[in-house]
Amino acid sequence: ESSGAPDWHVVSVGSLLPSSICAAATAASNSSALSVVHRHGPCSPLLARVGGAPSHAEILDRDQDRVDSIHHRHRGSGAAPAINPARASKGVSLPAHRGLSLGTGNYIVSVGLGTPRKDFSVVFDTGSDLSWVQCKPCKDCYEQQDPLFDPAQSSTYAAVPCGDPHCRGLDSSTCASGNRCRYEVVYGDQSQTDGNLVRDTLVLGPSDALQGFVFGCGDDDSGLFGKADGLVGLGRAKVSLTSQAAAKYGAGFSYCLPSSSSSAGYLSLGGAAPSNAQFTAMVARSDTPSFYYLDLVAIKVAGRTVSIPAAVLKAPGTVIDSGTVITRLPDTAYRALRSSFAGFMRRYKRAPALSLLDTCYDFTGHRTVQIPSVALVFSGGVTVSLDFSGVLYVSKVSQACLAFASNGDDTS
Amino acid sequence: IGILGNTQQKTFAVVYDVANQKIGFGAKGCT
Repeated sequence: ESSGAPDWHVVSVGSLLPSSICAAATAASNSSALSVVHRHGPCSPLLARVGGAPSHAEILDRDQDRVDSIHHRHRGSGAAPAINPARASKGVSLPAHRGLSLGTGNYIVSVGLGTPRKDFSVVFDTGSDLSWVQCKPCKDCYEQQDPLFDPAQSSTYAAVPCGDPHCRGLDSSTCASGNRCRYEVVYGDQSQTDGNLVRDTLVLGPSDALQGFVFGCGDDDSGLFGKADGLVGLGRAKVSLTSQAAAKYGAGFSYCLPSSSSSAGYLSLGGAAPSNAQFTAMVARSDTPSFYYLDLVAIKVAGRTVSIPAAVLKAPGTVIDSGTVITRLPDTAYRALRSSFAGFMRRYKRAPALSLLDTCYDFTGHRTVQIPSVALVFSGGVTVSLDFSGVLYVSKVSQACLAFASNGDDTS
Repeated sequence: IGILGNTQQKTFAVVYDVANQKIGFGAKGCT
């Protein structure tokens, strides 16, 4: 193949499951790089909730909420979604905006805020724009990992006034007493954050500071945030971290998500691309300006192109998202991929489906397994041969599933 | 629309070149 990638992955069954011990090394290769870890793995700074991390089935079920909210935003439905009355009453003065569901497969980074710096563990999300943390004084905050951010203790804190372009540019904002800009984000799973839009110094890595970073100071927050201290938005809008950091670091960012929840990756603003990176066109759509789109044009299994009509992939487009766990394909494309993959896997015993994953295998009794490679081909001929960790979702040795799912049909 | 999820992005350096409107993938990006 043009990528030079092997057509098969040969993997020891003993290495399929992540370690329960964090094996993360120091991640930062430059001063603005942040270490990225899985929210529910042993490297996460967030304490496990009561009863431990969610099950794989729970993670995948919640993933569908995230996908549903992406589709909802893409369709641009004019009708306001139904809001839980209990939640709606909290943000009565603000127009509720339905955002993305958070999902539970999110990754965590640590950032510093204020002067002197205080550290916070926040979800990172390429599908939304506004960054926020919970702040003092708090009317109604959920329990989080670290002490709340206290603006009174920071010498560089300032409120953002109502006339500020960042305030006027928000999807949902109002002007409160004292010329304070109030924001609200209602996520697709009904999680919600309300608070003041503020500015303070953001510290990335050991010491690299971004002065005057605009973010939300949440004081009325609830939902499925776990113990995260907040969220950092990496979407395309002007208020996102990546947009605000562009003047200092350049208009771009990169990240690497680790192969296992027991190891670490990185998030880096600016900086040079790795020399082996292959580039495809980024596509923008005015109806969903926060999302990053690209053009997926073909799929290969074991080096052979799967038979999928070009229009099936090309017409709807593809969003790349850090917060969705499992790649979704148009139904025709998924069925073709599944058929091809299963054809190469006939030597293995089938296992029951796992939530939305319907092509699963039982590797019990095998020392090694041989899995066909899966490659995604993007416009321009860029062929990305997935790592083994991107082909199978392994809940246990007796249930390893093709890590793709259908959107249900080709048009929804 | 299709969605490229984070499982499939694992171990790649995913580069968002906003200035040039390109997205890049570099294999073995975490090491």
